[in-house]
Amino acid sequence: TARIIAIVNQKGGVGKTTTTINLAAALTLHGKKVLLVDMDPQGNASTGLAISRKLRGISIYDVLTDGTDIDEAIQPTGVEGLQIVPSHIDLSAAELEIGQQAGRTTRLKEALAKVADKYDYILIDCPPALGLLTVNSLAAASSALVPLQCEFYALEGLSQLLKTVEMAKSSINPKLVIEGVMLTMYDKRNRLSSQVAEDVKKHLGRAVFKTIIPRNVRIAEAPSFGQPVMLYDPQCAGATAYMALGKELLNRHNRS
Amino acid sequence: TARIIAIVNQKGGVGKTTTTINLAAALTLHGKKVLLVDMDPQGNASTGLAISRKLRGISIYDVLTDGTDIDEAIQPTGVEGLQIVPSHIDLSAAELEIGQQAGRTTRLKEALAKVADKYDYILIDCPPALGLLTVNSLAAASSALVPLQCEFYALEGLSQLLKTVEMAKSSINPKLVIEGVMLTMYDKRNRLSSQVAEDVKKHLGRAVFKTIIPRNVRIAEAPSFGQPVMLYDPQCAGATAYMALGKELLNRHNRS
Ligand SMILES: Nc1ncnc2c1ncn2[C@@H]1O[C@H](COP(=O)(O)OP(=O)(O)OP(=O)(O)O)[C@@H](O)[C@H]1O
Ligand SMILES: Nc1ncnc2c1ncn2[C@@H]1O[C@H](COP(=O)(O)OP(=O)(O)OP(=O)(O)O)[C@@H](O)[C@H]1O
Ligand SMILES: [Mg+2]
Ligand SMILES: [Mg+2]
Repeated sequence: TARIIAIVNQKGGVGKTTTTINLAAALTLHGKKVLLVDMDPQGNASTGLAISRKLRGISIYDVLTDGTDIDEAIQPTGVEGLQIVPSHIDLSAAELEIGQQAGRTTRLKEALAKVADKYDYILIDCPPALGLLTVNSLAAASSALVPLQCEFYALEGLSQLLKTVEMAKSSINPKLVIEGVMLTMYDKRNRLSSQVAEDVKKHLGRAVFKTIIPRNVRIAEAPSFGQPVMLYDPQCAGATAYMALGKELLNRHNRS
Repeated sequence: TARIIAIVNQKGGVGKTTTTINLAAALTLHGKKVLLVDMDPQGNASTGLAISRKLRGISIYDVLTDGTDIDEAIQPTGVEGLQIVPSHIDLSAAELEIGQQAGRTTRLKEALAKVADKYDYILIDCPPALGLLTVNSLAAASSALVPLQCEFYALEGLSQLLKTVEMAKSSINPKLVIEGVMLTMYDKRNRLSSQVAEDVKKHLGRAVFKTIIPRNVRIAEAPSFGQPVMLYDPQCAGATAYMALGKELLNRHNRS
């Protein structure tokens, strides 16, 4: 059955969506079947895979709030082997709508249980907050992958995030583990990147992925064409790095 | 009485905190008295001004949840003329705590009314979401300043954000106007930046600040020293740009 990975970090703009899309695409290029769940009301992962707003009639919002069958919300993408449950702007109201109901933290977990046997991996893109949408994602996930931008503020939030994952583990999901911390937007021209990278490796050791994602403008251009970077520019440094990350993840799970 | 400006954008990592700190410092260097309010549970603005976690005993959390007098929460910073109301990690629970109470959207507005006559400007740093903390900020503000990162995903969220500001204006704060959209992390080496900049200027015209903030590593280094960039490296491109932004804002208000 599928490994379910929540891509999470409450710090904004650290590469959660970029990692969800490009790691998902890399896994499909390594022969895996992947479902991407867009749990961010901004819907950047849906946009980055060319799912226009008009096509988001049935979204994760419906699955979470009125129990729509997740099969009805699953759509194909332009990437072979990659399907998506898109987001919807109404998702920002979902926290208020389901916030007081029973079972509010396990809606996503129950929905994904019905389709987990059809995929090798399910990747969940989370919003920049530790609210109900992220809690649902951590409850549903077997592991949490933390993209870490190589900058000062991003480092500050890391210890709080790891505490939150531990809390989710002890209160709602005992199986939850940290998949790893992934360094991204690494710029070898500036010493801030190497300082942050050294700091993280010193404190977290083996929990840090060996693959480091460089800052690479092709990665930032790809979503405007609705494509993962390895389809937009397969030879660029960004594409190579995310393919290597996919390989490293598969090796960790002995599934390569 | 003070002009109250909410620095807001639900997209994460677009430079809200960086703009709040550096614009606040620039305004003090132009001779103004400024209060910075950190409404983000991450507390990056507090950290970026060297307010350690130990010094956040009384924070905006207390003001919003149990009516602590805002005067008790105000502290000096290392920048002359700049005071701060720090954040606290408990602020992430404030949405749940005050979410069902009467007057929940105007707590900040009422608190700031008591001190507005002591300052020329009050700048509010918002979290990357359109929840109760941002709504409180829009209710309290006379205007909203929108930092816009010159990248594709950041552009996508802009129309939603402008709608939200209009909604806040019609439902809770008729005086609220858009101060302007400020382009930041502009990298003249890549065409993505100029494409986004042209697109925004075409659609929003005069609402776009003339000053463009370049991508400049000194800006990203400064918070690790607890300083605004104009104190960390006064001659760098980042410092010059934020000083120019301060001047442009003052000119708009005929207060230079
Ligand atoms: N390695 C990289 N090199 C260059 N640009 C990158 C890289 N990774 C991400 N970006 C760009 O940085 C910006 C932030 O990334 P992204 O939107 O994926 O972060 P996020 O954590 O999902 O943000 P949010 O908190 O708003 O959900 C985007 O414009 C993206 O294109
Ligand atoms: N003009 C710039 N040049 C270089 N780096 C910048 C610039 N502006 C901001 N940064 C860096 O980019 C990152 C994101 O900026 P910042 O944290 O201010 O954004 P934010 O919108 O407040 O994020 P959040 O959504 O998490 O609150 C930070 O590491 C910051 O130092
Ligand atoms: Mg995202
Ligand atoms: Mg911030």
